[in-house]
Amino acid sequence: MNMFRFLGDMTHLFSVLVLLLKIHTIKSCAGISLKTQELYAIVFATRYLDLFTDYISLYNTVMKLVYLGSSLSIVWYMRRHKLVRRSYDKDQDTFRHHFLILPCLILALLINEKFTFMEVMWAFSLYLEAVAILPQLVLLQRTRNIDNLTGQYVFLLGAYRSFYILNWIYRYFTEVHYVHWITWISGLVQTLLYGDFFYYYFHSWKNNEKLQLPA
Amino acid sequence: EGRDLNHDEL
Repeated sequence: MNMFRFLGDMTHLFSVLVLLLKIHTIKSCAGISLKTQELYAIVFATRYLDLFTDYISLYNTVMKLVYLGSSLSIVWYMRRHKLVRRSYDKDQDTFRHHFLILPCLILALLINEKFTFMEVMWAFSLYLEAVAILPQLVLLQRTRNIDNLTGQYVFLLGAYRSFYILNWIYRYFTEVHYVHWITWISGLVQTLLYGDFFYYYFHSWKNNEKLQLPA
Repeated sequence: EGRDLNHDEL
């Protein structure tokens, strides 16, 4: 495993854990989109079906379980915990996230590396992950401010995306037969969505303003 | 139905 891949996994891990620990500690999820969190839980659940069929390494298995457990915990906190639930910006978090799922499923049925249940689910999870941040971006745009919680969260997710792209470039040049077009293209789309966010984040930070995304 | 494609990334 190369350093880019490891750093990508770690920033991804921290993004989820930091969010979970903060929600647990401050008993608030203000500014966090439940829609995005539910989509991530679906992404992990559909991608890691191979937990039951394939063993890659202890590292892979443990990381998969931690990602699954922490993302499901976040959803549980936001939906069920009586204090956290109260801080959820329900009226602002209006993105119709269910409408993202069907197109991703259709796309996965059409474009996959192999037409098997596991591979279609794998492709579905990649397509869904690419767009899962959209409800969060819409919520940021609505509330027009970014606090430390959401700022760090999206920053860590962005770092994760960047490291994974470096990992793919590194592996392409150092390994034979390492070609994953579906992963690369959906990963690139996802990173571009973050890039859009970063542009406005840094712009507002430079001007010392509250974050304001274009309507 | 095992996975014969090598998806070793997370």
